[in-house]
Amino acid sequence: KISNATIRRLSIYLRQLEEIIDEKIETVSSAEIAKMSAIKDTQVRKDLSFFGSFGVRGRGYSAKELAEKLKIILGLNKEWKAVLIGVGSLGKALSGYKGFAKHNINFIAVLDSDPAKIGAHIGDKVIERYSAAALKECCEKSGAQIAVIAVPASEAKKVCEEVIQAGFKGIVNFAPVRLHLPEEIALYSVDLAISFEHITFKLNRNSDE
Amino acid sequence: KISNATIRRLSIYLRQLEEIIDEKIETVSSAEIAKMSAIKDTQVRKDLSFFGSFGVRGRGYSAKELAEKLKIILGLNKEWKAVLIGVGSLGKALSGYKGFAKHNINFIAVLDSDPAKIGAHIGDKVIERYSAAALKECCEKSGAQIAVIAVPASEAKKVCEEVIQAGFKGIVNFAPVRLHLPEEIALYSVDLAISFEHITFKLNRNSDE
Ligand SMILES: NC(=O)c1ccc[n+]([C@@H]2O[C@H](COP(=O)([O-])OP(=O)(O)OC[C@H]3O[C@@H](n4cnc5c(N)ncnc54)[C@H](O)[C@@H]3O)[C@@H](O)[C@H]2O)c1
Ligand SMILES: NC(=O)c1ccc[n+]([C@@H]2O[C@H](COP(=O)([O-])OP(=O)(O)OC[C@H]3O[C@@H](n4cnc5c(N)ncnc54)[C@H](O)[C@@H]3O)[C@@H](O)[C@H]2O)c1
Repeated sequence: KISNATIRRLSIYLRQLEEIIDEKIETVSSAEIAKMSAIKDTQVRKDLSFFGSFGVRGRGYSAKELAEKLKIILGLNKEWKAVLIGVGSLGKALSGYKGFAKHNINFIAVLDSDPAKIGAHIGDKVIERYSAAALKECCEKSGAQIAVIAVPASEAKKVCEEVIQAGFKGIVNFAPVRLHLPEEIALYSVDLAISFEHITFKLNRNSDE
Repeated sequence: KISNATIRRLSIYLRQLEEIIDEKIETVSSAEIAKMSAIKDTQVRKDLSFFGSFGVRGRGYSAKELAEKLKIILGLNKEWKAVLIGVGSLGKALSGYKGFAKHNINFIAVLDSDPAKIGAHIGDKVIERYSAAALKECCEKSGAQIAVIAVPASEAKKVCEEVIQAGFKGIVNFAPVRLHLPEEIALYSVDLAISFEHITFKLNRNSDE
């Protein structure tokens, strides 16, 4: 089982490689990737060889080939259909975010339980009524694989269970609740506070010096 | 210099410890923290001893004491004043998010450049006109330490430079641009795509088996 920390490193390597490619650099060493990513050289080489990428001794890696390989590993060469559940402030922002399309993630439906919102337009989509049946239809008929949960914390656990019952295997959760799901469900809980802790850690440390 | 990966691990340990504390468990071993966090036991012990936390041989750590220690290290025992720049869909969601107050992060001002938005109310705040001078005032007079950037990608670099000139030392950036800032600035760029890559990586892997 690959840990989240490992997957995150792969995402980081990819982003560094894309930056290198933009600068028209063709070859890169693991030491350079390590420096750019702020990750130990031994870890970089371990990760890349684990996923089957062997650099050329004395030459390093081809930045383009390695980036392509990472994209395949991260599933970025495929199309992904997602359903957005909860079209409040956050859901509204997520549904309009152009960045998802760049990663081949496309919302095929946006669902909410608020009668005042159902039927309203958001971007080019119509908000549909949330129900276990609607979820099933998105998963089975429309082939959606990923459910994005942007409902209040009090609702998230129940929505999560219904999402799994509907057949979804992937969940990106934004609600601040701890979810303990079956092993086979790919879950990622976005915790914006962690982003802020990176900052307060450093500001705190600098003020102590 | 402590890497982002290390800080993230500390945040994860803290969350696992809070869960343990909620379950009224008093003592925890590094092996248990490792298992709950999906991080190697050797790494957990290395991190905790680096930050001065020594468990009791044969007994493990006091969950409450360790959590308190991590909170101090992560700066969570302090109050932080933040400024939000860009009150579009995402900014609106961020300004309304109750989760920040729980982490002692308080938006003391929300700024935008759109005349249609300036003067409008958002929650209990009034949107003020964005300018380098306004930033300086927030930083110097009001003591804001963290700037949260939620403007379009095309504006982010310039806003970032003005934020640094105004004296901010911490930035949480949501715009999808690569920012290369001076070492002394604590920067965290939130990349939601990384969250989705955790899911597509796993869904991709499962479909290959
Ligand atoms: N706003 C942020 O920046 C932010 C950041 C991080 C996390 N979050 C979390 O994301 C979630 C959404 O935040 P928000 O600010 O958009 O809240 P919100 O209250 O504006 O939106 C919640 C939406 O979910 C809908 N909803 C409630 N129960 C539902 C159900 N069973 N099925 C379908 N839809 C349902 C509501 O009708 C509403 O439209 C919350 O859990 C919040 O803690 C928000
Ligand atoms: N919407 C999302 O879920 C999401 C997710 C990840 C990242 N992002 C990124 O966050 C940013 C904001 O996204 P959004 O969907 O809210 O966009 P938006 O266009 O709705 O909002 C941008 C806001 O920034 C303001 N602005 C523009 N230039 C400014 C300046 N110089 N100073 C102050 N304010 C300025 C605009 O007036 C507008 O209110 C974008 O860079 C986007 O790529 C958004």
